[in-house]
Amino acid sequence: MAIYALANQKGGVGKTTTAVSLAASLAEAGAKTIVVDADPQANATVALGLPKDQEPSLYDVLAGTPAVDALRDTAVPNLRVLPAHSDLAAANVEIPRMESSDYLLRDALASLREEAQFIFLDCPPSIGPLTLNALGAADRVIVPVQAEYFALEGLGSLLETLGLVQKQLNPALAIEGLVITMWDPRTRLSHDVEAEVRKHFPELVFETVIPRNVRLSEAPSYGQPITQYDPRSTGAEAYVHLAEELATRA
Amino acid sequence: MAIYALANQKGGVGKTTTAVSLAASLAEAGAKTIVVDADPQANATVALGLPKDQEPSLYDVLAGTPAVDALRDTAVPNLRVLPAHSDLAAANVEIPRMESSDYLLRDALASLREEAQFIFLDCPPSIGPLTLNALGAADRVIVPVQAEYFALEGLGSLLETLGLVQKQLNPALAIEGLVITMWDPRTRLSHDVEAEVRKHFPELVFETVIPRNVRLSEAPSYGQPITQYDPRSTGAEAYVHLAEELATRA
Ligand SMILES: Nc1ncnc2c1ncn2[C@@H]1O[C@H](COP(=O)(O)OP(=O)(O)OP(=O)(O)O)[C@@H](O)[C@H]1O
Ligand SMILES: Nc1ncnc2c1ncn2[C@@H]1O[C@H](COP(=O)(O)OP(=O)(O)OP(=O)(O)O)[C@@H](O)[C@H]1O
Ligand SMILES: [Mg+2]
Ligand SMILES: [Mg+2]
Repeated sequence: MAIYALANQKGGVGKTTTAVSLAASLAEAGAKTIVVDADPQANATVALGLPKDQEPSLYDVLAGTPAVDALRDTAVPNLRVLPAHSDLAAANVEIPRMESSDYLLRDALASLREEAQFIFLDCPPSIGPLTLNALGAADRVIVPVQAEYFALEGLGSLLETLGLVQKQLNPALAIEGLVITMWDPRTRLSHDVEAEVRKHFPELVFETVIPRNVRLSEAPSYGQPITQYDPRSTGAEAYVHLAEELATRA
Repeated sequence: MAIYALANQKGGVGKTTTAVSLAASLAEAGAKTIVVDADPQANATVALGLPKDQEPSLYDVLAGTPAVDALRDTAVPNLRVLPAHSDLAAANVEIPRMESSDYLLRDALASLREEAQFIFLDCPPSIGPLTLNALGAADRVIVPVQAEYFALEGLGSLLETLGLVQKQLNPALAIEGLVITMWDPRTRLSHDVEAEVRKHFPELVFETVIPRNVRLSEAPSYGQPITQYDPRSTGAEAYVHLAEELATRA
């Protein structure tokens, strides 16, 4: 059993898509899986077919509601979600003002560990209190790296930040891996970024590369993960491979 | 003369690319232009050919260094940049602790108004203290809307937030417009998103649509804006049109 945070302060790199698609792939394979949506945008919540701003949400859980009471079923067997709420944006201001606030989420999610084999925490695009709380609660962190220059350029400082988190906040946190996303075979840039990432971080990069696939960006508008929306798409197949790669490591 | 903030809490929608490309297009046309990089990721700084973490940076300006002393020339005539620094990440924690911190950036940038006709503030992907300070300093806000479902889905709540900012922080702030980015003629999704945005916000959307164009994502790796990297690309032409559209309104 492990809790995985999906984190990268660079925006739009595929954190939500990876959390939702990976979780759905593992759930379809029979593993009990939970997605915890720690982003006030609530993209993972909506991508799994739930309305935004339902209650109780993660905001309520941070305020004391038992996490298991906030879990909701999805259309995918074995997959449940702990939904986000726009009020979470206030948590970024409120968390730092509270006593021993670093481990609020860790303590709140402890009871979920018996509920699933895989738990994925989707983080917002920043290294603020919500993301730090998620990194404090997680056992491992998966970093989606979009096959673009800005995402590559920011990777060094992100790994430095994760090193600080390991030292000061959560010594047990391990980097599970970097997953290259939105890889486009037609562009030299994609090939260059992949080559750079494999050169500099050979032991951290997953074998599986997630291709750019429009079906992945269509799926959330139907509230379905890719495994249900279009299981034969290149996007779905890639996430199934990634899930297999993850499961064999676990 | 006007200060424009590029804001959207959704990540990866083209805030930096729009700030840099729009500024470069206006500068090439002879207008004195400044890009202020308010994102600790410092993507706009790097996209304009400057190293990250130079000093003085915007972090120093927030701490009292005169803004004009932090301006740097770029390879584009008439275009200067006020660079970001990774220390800005600390500003998100420090700003709320200071007296009357809401207008720190507004006061710090006041002296720049005589230095340029167009000033663009590139914001990080969040509605935290840095973005709120930028919205407090700006006259207008430009919202890049990626032609994708999540970006469309989050637009309503972003406009609500901007409404609150107008009421409580900066009554003079006007929404300059929504600009559709990464539009791909081959996908139904792009057409659907554009139709939805034009239907719901007809008076706010710019005529010009920015197409998905790999040359735009290659340019930052050379430290050049698109107008220099590949002036005949569809990306450069679209931003030149957008600049014309903006200038005729100004
Ligand atoms: N492999 C892919 N192919 C095509 N589109 C993708 C792929 N992965 C993600 N997308 C789309 O790209 C956009 C960004 O992805 P996503 O929202 O998952 O990133 P994120 O890192 O969670 O963003 P944020 O930083 O805002 O939280 C979304 O519109 C998504 O549907
Ligand atoms: N029209 C376009 N066509 C192709 N690629 C684009 C286009 N606009 C931006 N990009 C690329 O998409 C990625 C996201 O764009 P950008 O970084 O400008 O967004 P952002 O909103 O500033 O992101 P963040 O939320 O992290 O600040 C970048 O790698 C950029 O090079
Ligand atoms: Mg996300
Ligand atoms: Mg940016």
